Amino acid sequence: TDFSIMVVGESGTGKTTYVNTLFASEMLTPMDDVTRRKKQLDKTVDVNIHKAELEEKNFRVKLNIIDTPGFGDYVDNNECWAPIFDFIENQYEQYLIQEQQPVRKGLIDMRVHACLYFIRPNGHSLKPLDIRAMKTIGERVNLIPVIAKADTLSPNALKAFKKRIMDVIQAQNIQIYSPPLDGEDDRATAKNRSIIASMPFSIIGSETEVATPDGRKVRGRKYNWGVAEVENENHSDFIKLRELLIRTHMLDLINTTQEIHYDFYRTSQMKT
Amino acid sequence: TDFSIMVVGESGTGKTTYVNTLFASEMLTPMDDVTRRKKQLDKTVDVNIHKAELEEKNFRVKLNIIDTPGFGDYVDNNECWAPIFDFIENQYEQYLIQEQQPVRKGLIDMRVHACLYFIRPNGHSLKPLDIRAMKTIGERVNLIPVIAKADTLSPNALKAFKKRIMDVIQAQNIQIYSPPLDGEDDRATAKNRSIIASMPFSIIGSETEVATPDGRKVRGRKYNWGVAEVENENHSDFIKLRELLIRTHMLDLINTTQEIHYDFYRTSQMKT
Ligand SMILES: Nc1nc2c(ncn2[C@@H]2O[C@H](COP(=O)(O)OP(=O)(O)O)[C@@H](O)[C@H]2O)c(=O)[nH]1
Ligand SMILES: Nc1nc2c(ncn2[C@@H]2O[C@H](COP(=O)(O)OP(=O)(O)O)[C@@H](O)[C@H]2O)c(=O)[nH]1
Repeated sequence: TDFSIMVVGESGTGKTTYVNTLFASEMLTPMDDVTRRKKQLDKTVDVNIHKAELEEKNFRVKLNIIDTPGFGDYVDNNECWAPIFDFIENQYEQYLIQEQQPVRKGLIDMRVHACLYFIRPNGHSLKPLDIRAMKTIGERVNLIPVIAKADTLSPNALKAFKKRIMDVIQAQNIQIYSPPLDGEDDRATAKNRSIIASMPFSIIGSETEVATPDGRKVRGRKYNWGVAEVENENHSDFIKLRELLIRTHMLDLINTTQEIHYDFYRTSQMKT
Repeated sequence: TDFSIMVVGESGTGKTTYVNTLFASEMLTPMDDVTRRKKQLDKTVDVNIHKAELEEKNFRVKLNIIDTPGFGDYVDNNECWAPIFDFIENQYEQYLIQEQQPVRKGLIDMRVHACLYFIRPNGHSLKPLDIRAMKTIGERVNLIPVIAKADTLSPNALKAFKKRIMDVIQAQNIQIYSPPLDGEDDRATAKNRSIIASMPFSIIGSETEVATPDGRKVRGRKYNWGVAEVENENHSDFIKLRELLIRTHMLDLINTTQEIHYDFYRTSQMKT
């Protein structure tokens, strides 16, 4: 199975760390500063693809992580979401071409099944850049907004921030991924309701293991005043998001991509 | 004595909170989100002035805090530092006009004596916007870069971040305020060396008092894993910066503004 996750957000929002944390592997490395600045002088948004094989329980997943360095990093960020939107559509185009072959060999599915949009925890609300980028991207892919570096926000501030973001998402008609609520399995529906209630997910990422004051060894961020734990559900929604992406909703993300987003693209291409 | 401090930085960097923390007063209130977004639709950088009277020991200071909402908040932030630069020059112009009056009544000094530039703690380095804005502003005013929301960075990350910022400041020839090292007072010079060694100052701001795990009541940010204390010198440089601004270096900031920055402006005006 091919499963592709895209991470979008400004430099320094913790995307690389999050991906490393997610797969406890060294798939992506943070660019050193010289390279980062050089790219900024070229004013481009790159699309980098990193592949890995994931073995979860008894199935093998060919996981593709798509990183977009340069997004939102310039003084003038007009249209910086365009390369991302084009990339997503390109993947649909590639798939459409394969589907239209008379002899269909093994289809390679490089379509983006989930796009994690990293929101900066500024504590106020979405920025104009976030609104415009998410509005555009959300029309073509399963968009999952996440609050980056959630250890910046105290519990009450986080709760209020989540609410404000969801209010703006509704007011601005930004389409985001929502797990299905119309299934027959009551337990799954209840689970999905609780997932929806936690959105946008707040994440903490860390590439290191540290010792907590009470002596446990955990993946987390060690401050002079305590340890923010990645996998502590009172500290972050990291586990909720991982379950959704890799276990409970991978199939739904793949299906909705095919049946909603890809189908929309294919239909609009047929018209032209 | 008139003393004016300008705070510059993107929305959500904690400027309002910092000022409130600094004077434990309600001088500035965070704009509610509707206003904030309305201003963003007008794409302007405002300059808001808030006045207060400060009584420190036996002298009275007419303190002016100048806030610049809108800076760096748009999709296209080209030249967003220009209104700030113009404001600073305008204050010199106003002073020059007063100085040139035949009958000089009490001069009103609204010149900016210190400009705190709030750097986002993204963990990498200065953004292109930061570099261009600081380069421009630093030529006209005492520029003091500060790392905002320093509780986002663990001790090692903070140390590395400070070093990288200072390297870029040097490499880019950004002029920042530096306390004098050529005085006759050895103790003052030693103090100044240690101030310079801590730059850029890392600040934590908080409008609330909270209880620490060990039962003290402090101004700080309460997380599920501990309390980041504003006035704990192991947690932030808040106290260092406050001492510099309000006690030990207020006079030097006023003097350098007069003798270096204003003098430069006046001389260049004389030539034209
Ligand atoms: N406070 C905090 N810092 C983080 C977190 N995740 C990453 N960082 C730090 O933020 C900086 C930038 O992270 P990076 O993953 O390179 O960001 P990217 O540019 O979006 O890929 C690094 O110094 C990380 O250690 C987090 O969850 N909380
Ligand atoms: N983690 C952290 N959050 C802060 C700090 N200072 C302010 N904040 C929060 O950041 C958000 C924006 O702060 P505000 O002062 O309004 O920022 P401004 O837009 O620059 O004036 C608020 O939710 C504050 O509570 C800080 O030192 N650390």
